[in-house]
Amino acid sequence: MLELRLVQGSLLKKVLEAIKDLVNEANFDCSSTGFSLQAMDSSHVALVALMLRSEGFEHYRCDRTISIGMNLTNMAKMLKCAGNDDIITIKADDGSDTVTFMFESPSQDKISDFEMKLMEIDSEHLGIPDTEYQSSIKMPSQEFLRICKDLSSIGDTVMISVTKDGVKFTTSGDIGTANIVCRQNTSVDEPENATEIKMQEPVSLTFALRYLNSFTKATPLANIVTLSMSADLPIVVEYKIGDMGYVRYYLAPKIEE
Amino acid sequence: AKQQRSIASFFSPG
Repeated sequence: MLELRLVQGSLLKKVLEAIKDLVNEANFDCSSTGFSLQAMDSSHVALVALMLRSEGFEHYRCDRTISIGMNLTNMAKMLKCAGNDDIITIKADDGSDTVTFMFESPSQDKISDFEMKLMEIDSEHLGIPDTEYQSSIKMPSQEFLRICKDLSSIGDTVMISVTKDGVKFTTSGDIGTANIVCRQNTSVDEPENATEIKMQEPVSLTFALRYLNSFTKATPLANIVTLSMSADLPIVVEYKIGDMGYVRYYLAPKIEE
Repeated sequence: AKQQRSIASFFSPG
């Protein structure tokens, strides 16, 4: 028996919008720790890891660790029917091949339930080690979205270079080249407008912009995004979900063979 | 030219 009640239902709506374009179907893993997911995109270049910790739910019942396979496009369709202020409850009975999403309006005058068919999904789970990254950048998520969007009108890939002077985003295409440099700026009114650069070692990596653009679908979840990079390793693009968890995207760099 | 590696090649299964 699984029963998860999330008062801030809009978070789940935003999570689905953040991952459904990258991953079409995935297993959600439910344990006493929380509701999580790890899935690769269809071309196996990017990976998304979601965590919604059990403490973040108003009610969290998960009798045994289970994995429920869902089509994310269909799940997003159902969650779109929930109001932004609605409380969302996810329910699944043991052995059932369906999951139920229940939406309650804040004043309890409208209660809807949507039942969705589950799927059997074969998925490969990868072990992602906790790593100290050589460089990490915290910046406004809107700024990162803007940079990815702007650069993808010029080129297909972006080189992200971190030095002590700042972080540089470089692209080039048929029409020319573009460089955007963001410097550390922590002397701002609001912490969410700050850009903070931590650098143990300078790092420079190249990535396909279309994936980074897809990751920015998570922008409504968080004001701040963190980019973590080490030489020859995937970049981690992290959006925190309040204090209950995160969406992390991992993207393999393009490497000179 | 730069080649795109798969994400799985960076992480161990499991």
